[in-house]
Amino acid sequence: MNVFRIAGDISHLASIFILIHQITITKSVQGISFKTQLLYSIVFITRYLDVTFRWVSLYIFAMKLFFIASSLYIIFLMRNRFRTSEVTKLDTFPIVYLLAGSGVLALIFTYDYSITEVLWAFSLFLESVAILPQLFMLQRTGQAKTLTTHYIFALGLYRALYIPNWFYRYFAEGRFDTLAVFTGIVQTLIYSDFFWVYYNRVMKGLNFELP
Amino acid sequence: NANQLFHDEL
Repeated sequence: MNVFRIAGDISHLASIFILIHQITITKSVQGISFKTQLLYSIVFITRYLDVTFRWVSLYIFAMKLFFIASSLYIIFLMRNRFRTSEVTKLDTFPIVYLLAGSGVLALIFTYDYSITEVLWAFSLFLESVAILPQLFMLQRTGQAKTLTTHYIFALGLYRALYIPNWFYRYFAEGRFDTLAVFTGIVQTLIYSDFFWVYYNRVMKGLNFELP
Repeated sequence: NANQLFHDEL
């Protein structure tokens, strides 16, 4: 474990706590894309299936369970506790294309034709684009609550921090996971516009508003 | 690359 990976994982945990905190204190899911949350649940379930048969470490085991459970809890909060029709109207990104595209790419680029490997590759492609419905929603409304922007920032930071982690692992361990690195860079690039606006407005104490 | 099949990251 290196510092980039630990910092990335902490940032990922923070993003989830920020989101749950926001939903529970405001008792509202306004501005949060259900579709993005649904995609993350699918990402975690398809990627962490191996928690049942592959032991890496207690850390990895606990984190995998946490990510699966918290994503399902968020889905539950959004669907059953604080559901509103206004939110659904703005959440219109056609995720079927993301799912289908990730499926096709996983079948082409998987390292091995086993169910778990194809699902693992699928989860990487899907994660790289899972934030798009959320960013699309932000684009439509033109502004966001500060907590929502902190959530998106922490989530983007997590993948951005994995990039130096992969450099480190390549030089220190000779390890290079082509699929993870490629999809991770794509994901970080998708966040780049958002990072720019976040830096220019939210970091300076202004509201998040798109020009 | 055999170690690519061992997924030890989140």
